[in-house]
Amino acid sequence: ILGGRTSRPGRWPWQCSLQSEPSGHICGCVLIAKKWVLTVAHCFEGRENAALWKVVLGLNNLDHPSAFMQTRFVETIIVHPRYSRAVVDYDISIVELSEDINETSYVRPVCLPSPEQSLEPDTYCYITGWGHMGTKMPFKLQEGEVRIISLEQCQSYFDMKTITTRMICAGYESGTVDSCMGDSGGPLVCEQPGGRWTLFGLTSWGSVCFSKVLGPGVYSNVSYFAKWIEREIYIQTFLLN
Amino acid sequence: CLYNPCLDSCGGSALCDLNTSLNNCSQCEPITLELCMNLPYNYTNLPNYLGHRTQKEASISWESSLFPALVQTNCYKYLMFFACTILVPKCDENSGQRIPPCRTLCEHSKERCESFLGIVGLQWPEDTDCSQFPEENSDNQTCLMPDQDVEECSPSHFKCRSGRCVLASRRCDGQADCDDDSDEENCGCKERDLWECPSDKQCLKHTLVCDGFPDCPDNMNEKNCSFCQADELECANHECVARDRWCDGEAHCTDSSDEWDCVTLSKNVNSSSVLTVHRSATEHHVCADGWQETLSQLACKQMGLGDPSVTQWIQDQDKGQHWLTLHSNWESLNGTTLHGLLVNGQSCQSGSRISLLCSKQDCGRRPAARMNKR
Repeated sequence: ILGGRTSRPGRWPWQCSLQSEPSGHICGCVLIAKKWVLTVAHCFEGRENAALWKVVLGLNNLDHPSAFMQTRFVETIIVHPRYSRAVVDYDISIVELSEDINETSYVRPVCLPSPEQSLEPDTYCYITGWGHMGTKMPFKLQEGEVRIISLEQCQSYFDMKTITTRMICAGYESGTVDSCMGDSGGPLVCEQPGGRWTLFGLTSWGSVCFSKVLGPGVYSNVSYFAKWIEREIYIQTFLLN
Repeated sequence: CLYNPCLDSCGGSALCDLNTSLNNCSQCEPITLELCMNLPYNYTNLPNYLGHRTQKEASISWESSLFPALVQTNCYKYLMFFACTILVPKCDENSGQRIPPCRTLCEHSKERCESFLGIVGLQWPEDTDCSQFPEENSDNQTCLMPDQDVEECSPSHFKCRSGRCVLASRRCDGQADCDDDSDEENCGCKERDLWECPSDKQCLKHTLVCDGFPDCPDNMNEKNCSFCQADELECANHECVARDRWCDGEAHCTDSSDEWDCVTLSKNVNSSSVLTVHRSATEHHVCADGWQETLSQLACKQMGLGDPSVTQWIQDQDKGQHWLTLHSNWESLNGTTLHGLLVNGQSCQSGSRISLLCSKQDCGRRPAARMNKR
């Protein structure tokens, strides 16, 4: 996360780290139910085998295992069938864990939006992750507040790419707070009335985050995929077992 | 090295020529950089002249955005060709060596286009110093010059009638970018060999029609995709399944869509929510005979909700209502869905149906900040 700040432990209990040996942390991910995590499809490019991955929850410092940490192996990886590697569209995956997590104040699922729920431009939300800070890779979880911008405005930053309704754009025009490499798959969450946090985006792509020319971050639009997520979990839980 | 990337035995080349022996990796790799897919050569050798070690690195580089944008200024006819000779240099398949652009091609590109960068406060990429490239026809080394039929625009560009290149994303965006406006002509879906949504005139690739995912606001791209018999129903992937096999607890569509959304809660007049099963795509109430709390839990879980908070038996007056009752030894069935445990055709002794209230999944709550005495 560029321009963010270190998070207090337990502040984002749905944040998880998708890890693969020997490199350890590869991508962010988000807990949405006791046995289910969301992340983005491009994290699995070249490593589609579930046995290569594990998910770590309840973490704040990647380098310091904590008493609240829970680790699960990956049982199933469901990549969206329309995922396009070339244009990074339909960039979303569902991961089934090998067993339920224990719900604690440090490990808790986020809410999913309904298909009708959409984010208005100028809404402020949070992004979190262990991705590049511009000068270094952090060990401690970083967080930053970003402002949602319209798809039209977002398209004007990216000549070579098409911004689709499967995407959300966020970031200040000046591009101070932004997601970066290693944040992919992590959450863009917004607080709802009543204090509940809902997952509206998954960090997906953007301009080269520490180059001279900055642009907004682009996130997979979770509302667009809400029905697909619900259905895939239903099929995997009730029809395939 | 047959199936895995070559490691350092090939000097860091990312790919291995699959049909050579273990240690004899080719230096050439097929060009995959979309920007340079219409060059007169198909193989490249990395690192390139900008130091990028892989084509992926080249694809997200600053230069891969800079040159296509600069091409639009029409500053030099062969600028895109030059850009590609340094992003994915030609690989000589015999020697495995890189073939550089000729110095004159570099110098022409720089002379005519550098000033455009200056206007917006940007610089010509530092490590494209032209002196590193050989003169044309120097005795012992070949170099690349564009021939007559080289494509001036990359596949990511649209070629205006005037010959200028504009980014393909600018085609039919409602704003003329070509000086002759040709990028805003023939913009109908049919002219572009695309499929048109009747409701909002959105253009879709033909591959998106009838693929099981709705794209038009009225889902028209997923209509009229198959012609099932009168006693059949259409699956989401447009196969046909007999109506009486719909929601019977077993998947008959290859995408299992005959078993989706089979159990729902429907509101009745006194606003309690009645458990409803859509067997054969017809609404059935569930008879309360032999009902147990574990079944309420299964029903709520199957609908993606939290634990059941209220289970009620409601006397049913509606004689014409369809019923499903629990299978006589449902507890020994190994089905995992509620509707797979129900059968029709039995009478409902209690004459009561099940009404259910499920709590919402608990989610999105953060622990309250702890109070610490300082």
